[in-house]
Amino acid sequence: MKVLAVINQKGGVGKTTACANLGAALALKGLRVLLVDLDPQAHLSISFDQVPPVGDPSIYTLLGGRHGLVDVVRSTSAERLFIAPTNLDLSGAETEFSAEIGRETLLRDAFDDWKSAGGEADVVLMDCPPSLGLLSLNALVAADHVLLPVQAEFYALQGMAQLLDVMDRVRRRLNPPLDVIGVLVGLYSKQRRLSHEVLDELNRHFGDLVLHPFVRVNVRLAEAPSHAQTIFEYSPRSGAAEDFSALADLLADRLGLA
Amino acid sequence: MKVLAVINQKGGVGKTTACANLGAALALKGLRVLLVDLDPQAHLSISFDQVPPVGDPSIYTLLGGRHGLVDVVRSTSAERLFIAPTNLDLSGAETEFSAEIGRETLLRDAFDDWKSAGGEADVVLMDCPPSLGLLSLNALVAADHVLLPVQAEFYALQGMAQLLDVMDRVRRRLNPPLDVIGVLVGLYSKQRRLSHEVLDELNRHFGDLVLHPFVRVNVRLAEAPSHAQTIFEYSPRSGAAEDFSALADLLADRLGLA
Ligand SMILES: Nc1ncnc2c1ncn2[C@@H]1O[C@H](COP(=O)(O)OP(=O)(O)OP(=O)(O)O)[C@@H](O)[C@H]1O
Ligand SMILES: Nc1ncnc2c1ncn2[C@@H]1O[C@H](COP(=O)(O)OP(=O)(O)OP(=O)(O)O)[C@@H](O)[C@H]1O
Ligand SMILES: [Mg+2]
Ligand SMILES: [Mg+2]
Repeated sequence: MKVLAVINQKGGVGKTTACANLGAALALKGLRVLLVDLDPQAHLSISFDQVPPVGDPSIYTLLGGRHGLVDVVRSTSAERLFIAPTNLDLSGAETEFSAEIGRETLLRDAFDDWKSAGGEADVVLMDCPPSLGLLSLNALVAADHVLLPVQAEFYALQGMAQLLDVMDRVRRRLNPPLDVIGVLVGLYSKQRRLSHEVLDELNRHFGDLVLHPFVRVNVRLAEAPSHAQTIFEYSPRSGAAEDFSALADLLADRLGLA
Repeated sequence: MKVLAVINQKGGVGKTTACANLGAALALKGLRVLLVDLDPQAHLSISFDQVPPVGDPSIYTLLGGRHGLVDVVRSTSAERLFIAPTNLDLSGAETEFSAEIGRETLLRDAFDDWKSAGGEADVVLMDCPPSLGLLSLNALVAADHVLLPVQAEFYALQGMAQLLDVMDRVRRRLNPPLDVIGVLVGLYSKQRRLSHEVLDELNRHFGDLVLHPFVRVNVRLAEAPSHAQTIFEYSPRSGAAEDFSALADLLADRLGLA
């Protein structure tokens, strides 16, 4: 089982879009995929129309110790694609769990319990909120690898140093093998002059880690969630479906799951 | 002095872009404008090339009580446009100040001290991070009004109920006169089918509060910050400059400052 944190504290760069569609592409290739919604906005859960009612098993009740992952995990309309959803209660997590002993390890423990009770997946993708608070820290501690969605815009590199610094500290104190498996460039459009400057910079910093192809801007990606569909159900022959399918091939290869 | 919180917990909807360019437009109309950077990513500060070195006066040291607003406020290259910048240290605020007595009122107190020491501005725009944590709460407590940037996308309305609910609680317990002064639609493009459905819904929920014109997608808005310029310096005759200028007229009118 390979656990990936899909994280970038910059807002609106395509984290949720990458989780939903990369997850779907990996499932289509025959892998068993679990998506985990760690964002209190619950956008990943909403885009699969799987928001649990308040009090029902969710990532929020999981971190609070009331349910195990086996209670939270649900199937989606796609074969081999599962989701551990959340609801808006999760927005209380930062304050509620900040005094808990081992507060950054709650999610890792839940995965361990799930695995020893027979839970299994080839790949886990955790959708993170646009911040580096307790929920994102839980993801970084539970993760084997980090997938960094970025948008080729001016701010893209500003936050990178801070994120890499946080990763360093997590690596040193809580999760030594944590590494970056890839940088996924989304919302890409060739015409933007700015994109090329930023891409040169990304290549300089990350080299081979920059995954190809880039995910091109495609309005169907923004439309699909309103129909509770992934791009493979909503517009299977679109450029966006091609992009995510090719990225899934590359990622599966890098994870040694091809 | 009218204090506005520019807030939406959805990431990447144009909060920072609105603060920088609306602020610049209001200053061009003769108003004295203070921009406040409450986002630990410090993007507003970066886009004016005004990120204070660690330990220098910043929003972080202000909330920690080491400096007053008079020490933090700096001028920008534009006349009548000032900024209270921050640096990345602010990302520690959520945990560091969460045990402080009256933790949500730290910023309001700082404004009160600044005013009684002679600080003045016609309009204050506070750029909020993409979350509803302690920093955003400080903005909601210090604010007279809320300006809601939204993107005409599927997720736009999902988070609204939660934000309005948080505003309700702030209004009841800490800041009774708080209201929504306007909804600012950004990253708008006519061709997107999805936009029209969402706009109908926004109009139903917010009616007259939806500000016109919408800010059209324009790559120059994304390029300007990399030159530490607002749209009025970078591309003064662009559609984007027109959009923000017209919005500034409308906002000044609604604030009774025209
Ligand atoms: N390649 C793309 N083409 C067109 N629209 C896209 C693309 N990728 C993402 N989007 C749209 O851009 C918006 C932001 O994407 P998304 O919500 O996935 O970002 P995020 O990083 O998860 O945001 P947040 O920081 O709020 O969690 C959404 O409306 C999404 O549908
Ligand atoms: N009207 C527009 N046309 C083109 N690009 C835009 C427009 N408005 C914003 N952008 C770009 O979209 C990206 C997101 O905008 P911005 O950073 O202002 O959003 P934000 O809500 O402040 O994000 P965060 O949630 O991370 O604070 C930036 O690259 C910005 O330059
Ligand atoms: Mg998201
Ligand atoms: Mg911002």
